[in-house]
Amino acid sequence: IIVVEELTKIYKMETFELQALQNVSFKIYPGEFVSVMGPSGSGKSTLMNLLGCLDTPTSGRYLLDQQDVSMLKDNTLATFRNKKIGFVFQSFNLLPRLDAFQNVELPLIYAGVSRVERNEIVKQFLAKVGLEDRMHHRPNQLSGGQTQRVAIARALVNDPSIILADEPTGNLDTRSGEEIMQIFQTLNDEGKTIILVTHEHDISLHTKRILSFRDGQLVGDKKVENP
Amino acid sequence: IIVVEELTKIYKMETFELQALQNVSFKIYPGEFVSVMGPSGSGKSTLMNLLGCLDTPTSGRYLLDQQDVSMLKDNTLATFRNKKIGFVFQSFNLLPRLDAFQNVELPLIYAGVSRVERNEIVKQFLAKVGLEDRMHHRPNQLSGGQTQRVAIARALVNDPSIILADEPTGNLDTRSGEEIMQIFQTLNDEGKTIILVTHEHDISLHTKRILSFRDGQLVGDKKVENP
Ligand SMILES: Nc1ncnc2c1ncn2[C@@H]1O[C@H](COP(=O)(O)OP(=O)(O)OP(=O)(O)O)[C@@H](O)[C@H]1O
Ligand SMILES: Nc1ncnc2c1ncn2[C@@H]1O[C@H](COP(=O)(O)OP(=O)(O)OP(=O)(O)O)[C@@H](O)[C@H]1O
Ligand SMILES: [Mg+2]
Ligand SMILES: [Mg+2]
Repeated sequence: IIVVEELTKIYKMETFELQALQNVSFKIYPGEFVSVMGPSGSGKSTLMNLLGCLDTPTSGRYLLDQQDVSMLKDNTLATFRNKKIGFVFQSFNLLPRLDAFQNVELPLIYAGVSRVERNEIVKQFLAKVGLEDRMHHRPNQLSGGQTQRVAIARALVNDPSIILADEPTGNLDTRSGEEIMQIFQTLNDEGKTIILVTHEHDISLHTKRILSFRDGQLVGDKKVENP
Repeated sequence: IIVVEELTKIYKMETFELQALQNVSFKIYPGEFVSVMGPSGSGKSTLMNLLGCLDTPTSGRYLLDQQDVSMLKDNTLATFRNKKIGFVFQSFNLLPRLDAFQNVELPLIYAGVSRVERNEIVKQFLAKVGLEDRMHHRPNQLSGGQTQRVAIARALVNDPSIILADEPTGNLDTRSGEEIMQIFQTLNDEGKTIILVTHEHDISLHTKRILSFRDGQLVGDKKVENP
């Protein structure tokens, strides 16, 4: 479902070029549950932004569901992305003037879902992440972990076939983190493809394959024994 | 050095009152190394904001270095705080238009440190957190963990006697997290008082005492065996 070939991302700084990703190649099949690990600054979020069609590579190819993403025009790309991919950002990226309910509702509005149905779905997903009693809090009235959970609910609400989550448990206590992994596990059992960046070994053990990065390069790709 | 008595924080929402902290009392002596743990939403950041003099309690008393903080006027409070406390925020709170160097330099400018000296100190602290080659990147040109490390450097640069760190390793891989804990350990050996919020058990084992919270209340206070 995801094919990445020689994916490269270079940021042009004033006096030099910074190679954030260098010739990264791998394949991910439908229904896989993959973690992405590596040191701070090794290129994980850069990769996730490329996979999520939020950024374009400097060179290399990215095929999503056999479609070469670079061939898609902006609005086709946006629809393609909103329908197929749910993205949990490392820094959440919630809209500060909307409350939790409205933030989670947004992707459903873009997908043209009716108001009555949106109401149902948003409440259901906020309840899943334990935030039904925080629906009308805005992001600055939520704790760090609550904000993270709103971002997770928002990523799942359109029932995407691919979930990209960048450090989804970074601000969660162990138990809340386990609850989130349960949600991901259930989605994976339903056939969703899940790629999550994590620095926590315990979290990676819930997945079935670990892609390891260092200095912008893919340096490891192994199965998890007894996930 | 820190005495908290019946500290309470209530947020007034439209239809009800949310009790974020309820009658919290404890004492922390100079040179202690304490972790604060508890589920998402249990009041940890709210407590840290009160200890950091960034917010005022609804009721209760907070004595910092035997000074009742509620007695201080705004500018006295600000000077008191900037001199004594280094604060690492859960969401970093860097200034987006300044680069890493300028963000770390800011507390030194407020403290009236000369330009020549500031240059030295900022470079030294950015090197400590491994970011000497990212000095001129702005926050949106840094990885999540790099942004976190800039926030840590900024908190330490004025050599404060008290360090309050809210999830300082939440976005760091295990090794970078260990390097940060080494920095905190060295500062603690020098006599600094350190209070850090963490959800990671391994991180809490580096400290010597754990305060546990649940639903806004202090529910546990124990020593760490063999930190
Ligand atoms: N400005 C606010 N208005 C209303 N409620 C708030 C506000 N800030 C925080 N809260 C609520 O107070 C409670 C405690 O929040 P706090 O940020 O202290 O939690 P926390 O322990 O730091 O959680 P986390 O581990 O998720 O960061 C939460 O339930 C949160 O929803
Ligand atoms: N817009 C940008 N301009 C310049 N350099 C950038 C930019 N964005 C990221 N970088 C650099 O690219 C490298 C990879 O960043 P990336 O965010 O992918 O790392 P990461 O693996 O997600 O790290 P972390 O675990 O700390 O979140 C970093 O060294 C970072 O400084
Ligand atoms: Mg990242
Ligand atoms: Mg918090």
